[in-house]
Amino acid sequence: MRLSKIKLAGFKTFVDPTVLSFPSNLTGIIGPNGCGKSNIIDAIRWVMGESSARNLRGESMDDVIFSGSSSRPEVSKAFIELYFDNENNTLDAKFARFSEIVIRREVSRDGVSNYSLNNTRCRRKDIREVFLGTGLGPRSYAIIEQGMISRLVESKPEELRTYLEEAA
Amino acid sequence: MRLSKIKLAGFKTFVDPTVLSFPSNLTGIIGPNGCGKSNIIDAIRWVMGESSARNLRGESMDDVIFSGSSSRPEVSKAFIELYFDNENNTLDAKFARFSEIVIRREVSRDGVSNYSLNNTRCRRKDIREVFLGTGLGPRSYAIIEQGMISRLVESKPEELRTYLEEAA
Amino acid sequence: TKVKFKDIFDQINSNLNNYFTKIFGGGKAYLEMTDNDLLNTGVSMMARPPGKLVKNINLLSGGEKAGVGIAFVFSIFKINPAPFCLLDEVDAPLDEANNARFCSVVKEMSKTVQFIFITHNKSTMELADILSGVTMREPGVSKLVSVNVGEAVNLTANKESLSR
Amino acid sequence: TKVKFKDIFDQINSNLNNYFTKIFGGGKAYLEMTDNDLLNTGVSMMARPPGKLVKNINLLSGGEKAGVGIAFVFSIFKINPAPFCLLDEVDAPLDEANNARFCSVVKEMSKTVQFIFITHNKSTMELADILSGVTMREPGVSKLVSVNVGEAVNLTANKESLSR
Ligand SMILES: Nc1ncnc2c1ncn2[C@@H]1O[C@H](COP(=O)(O)OP(=O)(O)OP(=O)(O)O)[C@@H](O)[C@H]1O
Ligand SMILES: Nc1ncnc2c1ncn2[C@@H]1O[C@H](COP(=O)(O)OP(=O)(O)OP(=O)(O)O)[C@@H](O)[C@H]1O
Ligand SMILES: [Mg+2]
Ligand SMILES: [Mg+2]
Repeated sequence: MRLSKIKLAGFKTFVDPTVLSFPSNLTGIIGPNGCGKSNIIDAIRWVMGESSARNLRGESMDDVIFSGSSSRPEVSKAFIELYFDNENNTLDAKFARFSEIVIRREVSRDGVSNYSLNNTRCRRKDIREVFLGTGLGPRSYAIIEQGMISRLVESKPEELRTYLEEAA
Repeated sequence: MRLSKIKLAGFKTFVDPTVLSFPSNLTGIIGPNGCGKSNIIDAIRWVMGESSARNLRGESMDDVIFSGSSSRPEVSKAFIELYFDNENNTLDAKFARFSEIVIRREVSRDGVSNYSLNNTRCRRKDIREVFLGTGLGPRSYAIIEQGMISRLVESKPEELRTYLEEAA
Repeated sequence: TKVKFKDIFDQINSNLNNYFTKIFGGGKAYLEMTDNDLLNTGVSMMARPPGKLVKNINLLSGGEKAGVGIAFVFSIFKINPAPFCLLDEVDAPLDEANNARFCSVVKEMSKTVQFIFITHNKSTMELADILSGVTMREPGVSKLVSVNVGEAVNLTANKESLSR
Repeated sequence: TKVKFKDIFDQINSNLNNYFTKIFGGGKAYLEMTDNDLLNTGVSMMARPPGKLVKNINLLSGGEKAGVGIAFVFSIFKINPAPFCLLDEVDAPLDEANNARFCSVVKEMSKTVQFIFITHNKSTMELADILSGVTMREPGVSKLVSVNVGEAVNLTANKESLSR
């Protein structure tokens, strides 16, 4: 299973629908300060079920919705879609019949989120289940946020233990 | 008053007596990872009275003494001297008669520190008094440690207030 | 279960040392258990850059801590390779020599792991097969542009063109 | 005293905005009091890079936060210039355009303030009148070498020579 592309709309600074594809195993993302690079990482963690506004650098869950700029008004909703290529089917037998897996999350100003898996509405729990055992999740060792790599070695012994357990 | 040079001996990776002078107002310090650049900043904060081992990245106060390397044994004491040029006498009237001010701190393996001011033994309190009103001190706004600049804007309102009070 | 934890611990421990020596060109790094009870013990990390006798991992420098952190993440990946690995400016604290070794480890791992990395560092950009530029020509609004590697190295030299 | 605090608050507030716009080429930054009681009120900071309507300072990016932090420190310096200013890799999160503006602010302030700065960034090195290189030819032991700016820019391109 690999991530083939991400679709963003209304999410933080990605107000217009945007598609970022990942055809190769070495994709670099560059750009000036504040242009939206880390917002892409936030988007991936959000669609995978991140439920803490603080972990998305906001105060409330609707802080992820585009709040306007000098030339644009705020919008009322946001959605993110992750497209996974499941050709070699590394997921649970339950998902073997899908050659592509699309997870989607959308949110409106009232803070209520809807999840869906391959266009079928589902719960947050179902999304977590897709990734069970793969090491992925909103706070997985596979996603290193800006400035966190040096703090990893300063973690407490019980925190380091949970990383080992996730790998098991 | 300006900092004219610093002398280090036995302090962290500066085991051999070393003098770093600052003849100009724009001094850059460069070098590979782990070579000792931030240790110089720790040395300046330590001699000005820093009393928390954790703020010096150690566990106990003797962690600042050179603990050995693959080719050298550990040493038993460390000292740092800061030399200030006080020609234009910006300090308190009490120090007006000194054209140069040298503050020194030394520590031995038992963790006991001795301070001196222009070669005369003094207390930590006396060192703090030298810098009163100048904005300097072990945790002053004038010393930005590695990785701390972005965390400054995330400080709590009461912490930001203390910065303003220090400036007063 | 106890056996499984011990097994994982040993594997990650040996991988950690492997990746650490690759990134720093020597030295050693290892994990320690803080308690005898395998089901509850904490795990602590220790690392010694080449030629140093480090007493406490917190004494390491910013770049050394980043290098150890990267080695730790990669050592978990080796046991349980997640579908992708997202790195947000992990190379910022590294000097050029450590960064070059980090890039060659990533290149090696990219045979089996999908990497997506954010960087301001020209030599890390050269690692990418594909570069996606994010611009803000319209203030406050992100847009994507595709950039080729050679062009990018020039672009960052003159950031004006990406941010205008 | 109340009057003194209000006076300091107003001065730092206007300096903050001044330095912020210098580093980001526009936008605005300001302080707010969290309470009416001048003797006990907390202080919060707000910053808006050019063209953005930021609701909460925590949403800012890593580089934007570093820029605001630098502007805040410099705005205090303007009121009470401490004898020296020590900066340890504050330029690491900045892109080239913001870094260039940061360097010109430092150059301007260095007329009255003594700066000592640690950096891995070649364009910041060029700001220095004097460069001190720290080497570890003998592992674990720091030694100083004096380096001229032109040489340094080459040296970091080939860090081997500084670390060997
Ligand atoms: N809901 C939102 N609506 C509009 N803008 C937002 C929203 N949330 C965050 N932003 C803006 O996004 C910007 C931060 O973007 P991001 O952190 O992705 O930058 P970056 O490209 O990673 O920059 P750096 O190189 O400095 O790390 C901030 O300027 C912030 O104001
Ligand atoms: N008491 C001590 N005795 C010997 N070595 C020490 C002592 N305290 C710290 N060190 C060593 O100093 C090194 C850290 O140095 P420092 O933080 O100054 O590096 P740096 O030049 O700032 O590097 P970077 O560019 O990565 O930030 C570590 O390798 C640590 O082991
Ligand atoms: Mg970022
Ligand atoms: Mg350092």
